Amino acid sequence: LPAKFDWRDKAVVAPVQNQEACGSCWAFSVVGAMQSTHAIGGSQLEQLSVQQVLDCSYKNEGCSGGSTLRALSWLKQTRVKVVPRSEYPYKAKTGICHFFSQSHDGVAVKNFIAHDFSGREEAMMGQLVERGPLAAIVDAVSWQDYLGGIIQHHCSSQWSNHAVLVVGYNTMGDVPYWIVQNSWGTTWGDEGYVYIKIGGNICGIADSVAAVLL
Amino acid sequence: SFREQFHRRYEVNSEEFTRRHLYFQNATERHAYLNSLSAGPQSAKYGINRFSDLSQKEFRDLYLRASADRAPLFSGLKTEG
Repeated sequence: LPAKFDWRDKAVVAPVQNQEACGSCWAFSVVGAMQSTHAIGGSQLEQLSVQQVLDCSYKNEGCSGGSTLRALSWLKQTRVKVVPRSEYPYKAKTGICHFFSQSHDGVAVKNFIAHDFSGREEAMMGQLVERGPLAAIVDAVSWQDYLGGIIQHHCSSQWSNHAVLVVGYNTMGDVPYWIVQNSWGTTWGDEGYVYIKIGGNICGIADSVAAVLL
Repeated sequence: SFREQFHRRYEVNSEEFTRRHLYFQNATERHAYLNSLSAGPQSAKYGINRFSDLSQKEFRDLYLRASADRAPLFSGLKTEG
């Protein structure tokens, strides 16, 4: 594995988004992974509709919350094509599901791989490099006050409550860390990113990690 | 200055101002605690941001809405599917 790896360097990570006052992190995380995997496959990086997943993934509860694995399971089962964001823009509110024909442009999930990498974060680094950005769930209670730097304390595992996108890692310095894109806008954290120490399953970053196959 | 920076509209001395002020004070106490374990230039820093006038419950209720479905333990490179 390379000592550091960042999918942003390959221009396959979309800009940081802002979920606003809507519990849609699970949809941002899944759609972020889809967008990047699609671009890694050779397509142009295109932002896809988070609102479509929010409205239509009936196994979840829209702005009231949801799970990345349930959203991926729904996307895989239904083979729904997620349309470009411009055609189904984000409203930060749960709405009525809009249907598109299968001939409509969009990206469908063929499969996904989900694992608990606790105690195996090096293997998780391998998955990130091999598969693309990873949808992960974390305990983000202490993130209310986060300004920047590498989180090494005050973060539990196995009490996950937030979904994010892991886009890279860096093991070059004294403290190896994951590079994580959040969906709280660019005014939060380091331009919308948070760094989490690798090893010890800090914030439960390795508890439930999914890669998308398109 | 917090209200100005983060475009808060509640009036000084209103009921909401009093409540938000209390949450803000609680946040600064949290920051002191969270920063107390920070050592080294790379350590995480905690401080005032746009969530500082939310109670911890409000923050959880608004932003921490993901539920966790357990995934199988990773046991090697041939376990996909």
